[in-house]
Amino acid sequence: KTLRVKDVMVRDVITAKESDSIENVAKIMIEKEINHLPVVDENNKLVGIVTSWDISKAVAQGLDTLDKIMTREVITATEDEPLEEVAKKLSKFNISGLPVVDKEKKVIGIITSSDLSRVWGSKK
Amino acid sequence: KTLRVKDVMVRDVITAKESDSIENVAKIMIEKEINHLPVVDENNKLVGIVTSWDISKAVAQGLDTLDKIMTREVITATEDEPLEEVAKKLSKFNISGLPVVDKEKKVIGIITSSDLSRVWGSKK
Ligand SMILES: C[S@@+](CC[C@H](N)C(=O)[O-])C[C@H]1O[C@@H](n2cnc3c(N)ncnc32)[C@H](O)[C@@H]1O
Ligand SMILES: C[S@@+](CC[C@H](N)C(=O)[O-])C[C@H]1O[C@@H](n2cnc3c(N)ncnc32)[C@H](O)[C@@H]1O
Repeated sequence: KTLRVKDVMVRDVITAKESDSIENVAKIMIEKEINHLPVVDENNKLVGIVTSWDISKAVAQGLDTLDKIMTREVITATEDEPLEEVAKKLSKFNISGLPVVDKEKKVIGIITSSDLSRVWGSKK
Repeated sequence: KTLRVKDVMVRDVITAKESDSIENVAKIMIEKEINHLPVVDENNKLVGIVTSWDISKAVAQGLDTLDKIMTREVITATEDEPLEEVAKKLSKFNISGLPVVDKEKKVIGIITSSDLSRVWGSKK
């Protein structure tokens, strides 16, 4: 059976708002032990993504607001996509996580290279 | 054929020194687009690891030296290990990269969940 995004994705997604400070975003990453935070608007629609790599960019370049470090052109997945499709996108864009969105671009999950390595590692 | 760490690992490892500043470590991550830096001594022996997650910790907790954020008890891989073994370790310790060391604990490579997802994603 081909495994799909919906079989593996985390559904309880921790997100950020555009108005959040860099410090608060960093605190959430540390508290939840995660690296990827989709940024959403008040309707839970995807407007960007911020990762711990972006926090490093803030430190490296002295940037002080989320707006200056978040990525707005987000590569996403849909829940019916096969896992191989996710792996191809991660590799092609040199990224390690994809927000999963519905038809209205609402965030319904997230899937990372750590999820893929866990799933494929245990199937052997 | 069982794929092993040596078949997949990156051999040209970018490392940090314990005396490096948090800002300089962040600059290397941004310049090289990486998240994991093994920390080595003058003999290239592994003494710790620092990731972009640790840089987020510095921001979240106002920590100002590498010594305060790096991890010293490092989970590593050896080049003959099967990839499944790497995946198990990453999942068990909730981490996303392993320095590859030789018998003298010298760093000879690095392997991440992104490498595993790329390799297993393309084999299907
Ligand atoms: C290009 S990657 C390079 C570093 C490393 N390979 C990694 O995966 O974090 C870092 C950048 O990718 C962006 N990024 C991460 N996930 C993304 C996604 N799903 N869509 C678009 N950009 C993303 C981050 O905002 C960050 O600016
Ligand atoms: C526990 S993980 C949690 C966040 C996320 N799961 C990740 O992979 O970055 C973050 C911590 O793991 C540590 N770490 C990363 N790779 C490691 C390794 N190979 N051995 C020991 N600790 C490691 C980092 O220094 C950081 O303090």
